[in-house]
Amino acid sequence: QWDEPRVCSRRYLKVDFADIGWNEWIISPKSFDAYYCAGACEFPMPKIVRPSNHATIQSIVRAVGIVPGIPEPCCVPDKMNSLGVLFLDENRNAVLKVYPNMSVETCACR
Amino acid sequence: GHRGPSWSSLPSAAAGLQGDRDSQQSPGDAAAALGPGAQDMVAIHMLRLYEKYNRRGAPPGGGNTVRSFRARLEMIDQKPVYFFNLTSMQDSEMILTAAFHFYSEPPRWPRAREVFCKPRAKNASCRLLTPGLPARLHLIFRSLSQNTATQGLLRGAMALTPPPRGLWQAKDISSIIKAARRDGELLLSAQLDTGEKDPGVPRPSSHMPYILVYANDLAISEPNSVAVSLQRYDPFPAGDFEPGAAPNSSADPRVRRAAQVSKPLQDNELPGLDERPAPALHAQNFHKHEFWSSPFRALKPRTGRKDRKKKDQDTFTAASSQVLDFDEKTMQKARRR
Repeated sequence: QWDEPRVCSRRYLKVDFADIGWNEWIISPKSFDAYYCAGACEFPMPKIVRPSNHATIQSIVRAVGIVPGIPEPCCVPDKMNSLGVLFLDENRNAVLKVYPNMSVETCACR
Repeated sequence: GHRGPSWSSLPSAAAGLQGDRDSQQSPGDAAAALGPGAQDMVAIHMLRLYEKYNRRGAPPGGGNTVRSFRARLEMIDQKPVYFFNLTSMQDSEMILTAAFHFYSEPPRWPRAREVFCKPRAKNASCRLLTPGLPARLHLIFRSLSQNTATQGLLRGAMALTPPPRGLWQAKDISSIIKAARRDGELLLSAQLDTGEKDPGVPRPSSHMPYILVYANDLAISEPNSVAVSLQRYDPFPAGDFEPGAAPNSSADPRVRRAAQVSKPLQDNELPGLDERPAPALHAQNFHKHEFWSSPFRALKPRTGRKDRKKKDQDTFTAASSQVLDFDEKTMQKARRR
């Protein structure tokens, strides 16, 4: 954990469908690399966190402290990948669906 | 036509299934998950489509959804009729193409000729025994309305030439499926009529026909779309607002998608109410009901699902209700949703 970067970045998360109770009807994959975003979006934000213009302004306002209660911008998924899932429907027929935004490719401060 | 692959051909599928997205599963495992009838063509076909998507990243059939439908065999007038229940298709799924996959038996006459006519015995008696070309196959589709037991509306018929050997074939039935769906008749029957009085014993289950529907689900880009088809336990079980109720304690772990509404909607709260500035939130917690007009104030605190259901029925039957007074059609639609 101490090696985890403090700045907003993508972290590893493997999701096993059995852990969330979906394995009864999901045939494949049994698990996938979902990743997640975590970390600070502190002023000054480096380019690597790909801040939106709004996030840049928000972080400045927060750093200056002129408006109380303004939080840091959020560290959220920026680019995401789809995932094909083969599962059984209610009638136990096999269905293949390609779900968008299932795993994180990059994170950003927004 | 396409040949029916055997399970020995699945090592190629294994490579796709054991890619970086899924390092734990072999095709055998996946087939086992498909159930006891897994070693049939539809299971193999779906696994191959999945493998192909994982390998190439190209959406299957140009859309984002492929649904398979297994046949249920029934003998009607001593002839096999295959029934398909297509009702699991979602309204948001726009059908791109649909195909009927079936196994064509080889015609029976070549065997008879082989018996009576040796390769070089082309005498007159042998020629007399040759019964001529085999009869054409007729593939007939009918749709059935869910509430009727009648044979159903003829949706399409096509004549096929039997292949010289047993062979899996596919026929485009996009127009048939689209028309059946448009008319709301999603119970479909298919009959392979050989013209013979006694078509013989039905095919083994591994040769059962199936339908594949390639579709583009327009709702898949909606937020939380994965929950619609994959999250099958009730996120708000019956006792969620009752003291001592455990989360996710619904008796039926696989509830219909109708239960997958967001909490604000279940609470009859206006979406976005929580987005007001922070100081206002505190006041909102105590005076939430003041945002509502008078008819909603009459609503009593939430009750359990069963009670709510009973209450709905009461509301429906009692025309004098002061809370909601929808007509029957609207209520039925609401319940379905």
